[in-house]
Amino acid sequence: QASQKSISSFFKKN
Amino acid sequence: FEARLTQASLIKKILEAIKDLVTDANFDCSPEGLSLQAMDSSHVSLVSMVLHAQGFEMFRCQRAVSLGINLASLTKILKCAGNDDSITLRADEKGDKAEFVFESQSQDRLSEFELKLMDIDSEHLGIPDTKYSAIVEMPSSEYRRICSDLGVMGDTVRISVSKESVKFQVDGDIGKGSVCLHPSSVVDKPTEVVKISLEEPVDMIFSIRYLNYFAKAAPLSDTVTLSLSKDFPLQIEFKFGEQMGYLRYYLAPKID
Repeated sequence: QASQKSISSFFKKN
Repeated sequence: FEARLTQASLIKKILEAIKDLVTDANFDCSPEGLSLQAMDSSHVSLVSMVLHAQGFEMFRCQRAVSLGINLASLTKILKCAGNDDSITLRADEKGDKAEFVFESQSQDRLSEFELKLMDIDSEHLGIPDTKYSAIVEMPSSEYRRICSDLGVMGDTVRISVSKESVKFQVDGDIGKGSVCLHPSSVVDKPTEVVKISLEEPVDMIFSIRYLNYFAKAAPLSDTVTLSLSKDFPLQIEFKFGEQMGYLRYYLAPKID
């Protein structure tokens, strides 16, 4: 089963 | 802030394309244009919309202002606009309400609505300029069909891009299926083209449910562009025309 990552773990907070 | 668009249908379609994914969002007005960035409630995907100032019939913004809008409320108001109506959006510096004026093409019908704004504390994410490994351009109707067809078979889709093809594969409880598109060799209509530009082959897994949410943007553009890089969010772009702007979705990959 593939696990889902959060989008904010890829893009830095401004 | 005051801006006027000739065709209300553009805003109506943008809203249709994001309202099932995002509940509340800040519409950021600046002298450059109108933009929106929001994550879905599960923080798995990100919507980024830009409408350039030059795409408007009239655009005036002295100072940047954020309009916090509940998208279900905005949908109710936009239902009152005809597709061919022009739409004027106004907000003052207090930023506690926004005004919408819809005017028919013949200018014999004018309707005005006021929407209460809300304070939305949303974090703005920086999306880096990315050189993607694989870029696929295809008709948006084809994208919508693939997502809808494969979505009945399973929860996830494996997207594999090579120089020769882009393949969408689903493996579910009742069985499995795939759709494979090859780059067009004969081009009759530019809007029916499948194009692949490849740095290196990619093979990634994504949630079909989200790809289906993004397919609601198909009425905005004849073509859609999918950009992929290993272990990085998929970017799906619908352009509103050359100078107008775009709607982009980002979806975090599923990791095995």
